[in-house]
Amino acid sequence: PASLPTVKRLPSYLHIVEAALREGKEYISGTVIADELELEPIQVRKDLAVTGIVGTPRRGFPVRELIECINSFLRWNQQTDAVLVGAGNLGTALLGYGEFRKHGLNIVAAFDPDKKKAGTHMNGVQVHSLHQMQDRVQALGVRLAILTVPGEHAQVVSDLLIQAGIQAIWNFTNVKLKVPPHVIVQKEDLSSGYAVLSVKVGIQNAQ
Amino acid sequence: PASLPTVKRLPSYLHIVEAALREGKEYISGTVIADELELEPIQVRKDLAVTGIVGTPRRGFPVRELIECINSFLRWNQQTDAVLVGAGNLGTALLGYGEFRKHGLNIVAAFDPDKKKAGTHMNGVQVHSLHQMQDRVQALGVRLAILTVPGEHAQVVSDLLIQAGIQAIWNFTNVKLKVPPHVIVQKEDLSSGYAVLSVKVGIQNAQ
Ligand SMILES: NC(=O)c1ccc[n+]([C@@H]2O[C@H](COP(=O)([O-])OP(=O)(O)OC[C@H]3O[C@@H](n4cnc5c(N)ncnc54)[C@H](O)[C@@H]3O)[C@@H](O)[C@H]2O)c1
Ligand SMILES: NC(=O)c1ccc[n+]([C@@H]2O[C@H](COP(=O)([O-])OP(=O)(O)OC[C@H]3O[C@@H](n4cnc5c(N)ncnc54)[C@H](O)[C@@H]3O)[C@@H](O)[C@H]2O)c1
Repeated sequence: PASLPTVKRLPSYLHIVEAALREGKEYISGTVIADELELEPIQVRKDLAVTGIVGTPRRGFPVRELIECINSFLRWNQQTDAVLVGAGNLGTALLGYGEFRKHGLNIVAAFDPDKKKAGTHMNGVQVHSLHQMQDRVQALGVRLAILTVPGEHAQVVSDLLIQAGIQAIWNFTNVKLKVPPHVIVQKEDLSSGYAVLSVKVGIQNAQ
Repeated sequence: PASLPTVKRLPSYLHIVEAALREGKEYISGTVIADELELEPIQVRKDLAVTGIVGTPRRGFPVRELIECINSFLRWNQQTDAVLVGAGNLGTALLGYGEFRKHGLNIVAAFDPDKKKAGTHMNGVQVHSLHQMQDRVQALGVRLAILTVPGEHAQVVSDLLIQAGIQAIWNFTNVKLKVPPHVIVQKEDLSSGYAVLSVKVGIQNAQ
């Protein structure tokens, strides 16, 4: 299968190829994509190869077909139902992000213990109280959960979700979750991006 | 200097060592940190070495000193002033995130063209209209900007910021910014995390 760095680069390629489609282009070359992202053309061609797309010498890749291949490789042409737990600052931002819906992520319900939030709708998604989480996750047969609760509640909430049948967690908290082997955890860590930025700014200041 | 993957791992180590301090521990070993994160102990020790910390055989690293060394290596013990541009869903979430302030990121002002937002305060930060951005950035002498505007406005806003003296941009949009060589851009891309998650869920379903 494809390496993680390859998979991580595909959304940036998709973004550029979709722009080419909007501009009415029929073909796009690996070199054009590489220049836009300051990558090596050979790297881009190797990455795109994992999606099964075949390019034509001198013309490049057919734009529509390339979009289809990337979306299908990422399974972004299929719908994945998810629940979101912790409808606070970050949770609300994610509920409002249309890009995810475009890529098949369908958040069907949110859960939060705050009495002021339970029973409301945020960006088209109904927020329920935490007591209803396990019943609703089971009834809906949802397998994916987005975790945006405060760190100190992350492990307990994750255990409840897994008991209710959740098999994959997109973890936005800064806690390393202990989960059984069959459960996938994808950690999204803003602080490591901020760490890299801080070090780069430090080097810049030292010059 | 340290490699990027090493820098990216340091915040997770810091999180564990800070928890050890709260539990009253005086020393912590590389192995304990490694086990918590499912990493190799030798990797953890190599990473920590870049911060200048020295461990004691059989006891490990002194907890208070290790926290100090990581914070100083990341420059998280210094204050960095920043402005945030685009006080929408994501911008508001970032303004409300106390973890950043703890690590020295001091957002001094936000800017947004929405008349309903300009003149308000969000989580203690004043939101100004976009017209005031360049003057205020210059007057405050801020060098770092957090970009959470819609993708189609990213490049124009980035050009205005750089003209006003900004030298580093934390880019949350999905657009590759074209900037002069002296400007640092750190891209934060939620869609690559979602790509990895989608592929892992696909493999899980296929089993
Ligand atoms: N805000 C950001 O920009 C940001 C950035 C990176 C990471 N995070 C992480 O995301 C998480 C949420 O951050 P936030 O800024 O949205 O915080 P927040 O306080 O705004 O939101 C947390 C929400 O979780 C709810 N909650 C509390 N206990 C709960 C429980 N036991 N089960 C379910 N929900 C519960 C609260 O009612 C609240 O609505 C934190 O773990 C934080 O570290 C936030
Ligand atoms: N919401 C998320 O979870 C999320 C996740 C990943 C990436 N992003 C990216 O972050 C950016 C913001 O997303 P959002 O969900 O907060 O959108 P949003 O529409 O909620 O917020 C955008 C804000 O930018 C302001 N704005 C519009 N034009 C502007 C301009 N020319 N200059 C300055 N501000 C301007 C708007 O008034 C609005 O307040 C987008 O580029 C999006 O792709 C968002």
